[in-house]
Formats: sequence, structure tokens, C-alpha cells
Amino acid sequence: APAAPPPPLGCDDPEAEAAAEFAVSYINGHSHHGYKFALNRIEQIRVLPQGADNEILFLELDLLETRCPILSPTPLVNCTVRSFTEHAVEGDCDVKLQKLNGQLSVLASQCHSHADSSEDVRQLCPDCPLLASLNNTEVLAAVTAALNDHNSKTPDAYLRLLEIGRATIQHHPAHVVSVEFAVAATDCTAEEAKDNLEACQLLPEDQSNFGFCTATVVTRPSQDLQVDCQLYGHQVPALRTLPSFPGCSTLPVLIEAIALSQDTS
Amino acid sequence: SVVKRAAAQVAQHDKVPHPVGFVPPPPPCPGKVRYFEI
Repeated sequence: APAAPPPPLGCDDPEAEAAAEFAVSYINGHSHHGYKFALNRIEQIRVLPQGADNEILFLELDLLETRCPILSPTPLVNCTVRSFTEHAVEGDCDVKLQKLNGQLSVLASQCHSHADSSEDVRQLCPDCPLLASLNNTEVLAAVTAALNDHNSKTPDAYLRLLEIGRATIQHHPAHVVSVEFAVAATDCTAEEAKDNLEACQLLPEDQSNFGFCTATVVTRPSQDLQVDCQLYGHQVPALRTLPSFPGCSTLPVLIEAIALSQDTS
Repeated sequence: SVVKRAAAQVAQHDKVPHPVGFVPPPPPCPGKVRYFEI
């Protein structure tokens, strides 16, 4: 009698988990926007044997947004997944991998992200602030005020906005706009930027300092502005091609869809 | 006389009982939720 085919690979099997971890690492490594994502669940796995020690794996993954910006040097394992009450963002990814002689490689991947529904957050946490559109005028004003405030208080390199990562607006009991945004150091000091801002250029790729700022702007009942910017130091990201202010389209566009030569579809 | 038996009853009779302590295997997919479900 012919040998029975091996049982299908389960989503929680070690081989499936190893492939998923590899895929998540690839996705984070090839994304230039937003935050790192962590594996939440393997939704589906299919294996197509191709011959001896050669198989193709199709994975459907459910990811969750962490607090680590994509440029942060913090390893994913140390990144905290945003809680449900922070208005979580989920990523759905389809990944095609090859396992050849035990070595995994990603052939194609495609991801889409979306924020949890406001109704769900409201139900569990009526007072929690909800995600705001990144081109909301209050959000843009808060980012501008925060960056100006930081630049005016530091003698170091003048920081320019790379992208807004996320923003929330709380209406009660106070009116609070919270923003998070990525920045890059320029070749100007804040003092030089005052005189000729247009002349300030992002530092060359090999010298660039990237960083991340969080800020809260309170407008009611009283006015207050808190800004905290951290620079990561030298990085090797592919951010040079990004515009200094990339349009700030509405959520959800936090994971860049990655289309490679071979499509999973 | 002819007696008609329900199929379900037959199936129940023919079913081999699981040994004590038997835990059915989990469905292969989807996998476990690591944090929370949206």
C-alpha cells in the first residue's frame, strides 16, 4: 500500500510558527512607514511540496501594531503591542515562502492594515481617545506646534518631519490631541533654520539621525504642550526617497503593501 | 415485523468510545491568538 500522505501542517505547529516569524521579520524589514507589527495569529497555512527538501508555503497572518516605530532599533521582541484601548491597528498579510533545504525565503507578500472599529473601542472604553485622521487640521497643528517647540528649545540639529505615525483626539474631560511622528535631523541648527529653512537638507543617508516624537496638546480647559523627541542615532533605512512631508493620508495605511516579482494571487 | 431504526442510533451504537482522558486534537487552523482578537 502506498504510504499515507503526511498530515496537514497545523497553524500552531513549530514549522508554521517558524515560517510566520520569518515572514513577520521580512515584512517589518521591508516596511518604511508606521510601526513594527507583531504576530497575533496564524490564520491559515498551506504547503505545496515541490520535490525533495523543497516546498512552497502560503501563510495568512494576523498582525498587531506595536509601539515601536518602523525606524526604531528596538528588536521586535521588545516592542509592546498596542492595547485594545489604544485603538489597536491590525494587519492582514498573505505571504508566499519557499523552504529549500531547510532555508526559508519570502517570495511574495502583501499586507493591508486597518484600525479597529471606533464602536468596538467605545463599547469597552467609552472615554478612550480614538484614532484621528492624519490630515485632520488639529492633528497637523499639533505636530507643527510640537516640532517648532522642540526645535526652539534645542541647540542641536534642526529636525524635520518625516511622517505622522498616529494621532488621537480626546474630547472629555479635556480636549487633548496626542500625536506621534517620525523626524530626521538636518544639516542646520535651529538657529540657522530660522534664517533660511529652505536651505536645510536632510543629512546624507550614512549620517542621518532619525528619531521619533510624541506630543500632547491640551487646548481645554487650559492650554498645555508636552513634547518628547528621541533620536535613534545612525540608521541604515531606505528613507532617503521619502518626501519630507508625505501627504499624511488617512488611516489605515500603516503597512506598505509589498509587491514582489511573484504574486501570491 | 420490520422495525426501522434511526441512523443516528445505529451510529451511536457502532461508535467506539474514547478512552478515559482522551483530549481531541485542536483544529489545525486558525492558530492561537497571542494577544487579542479584533
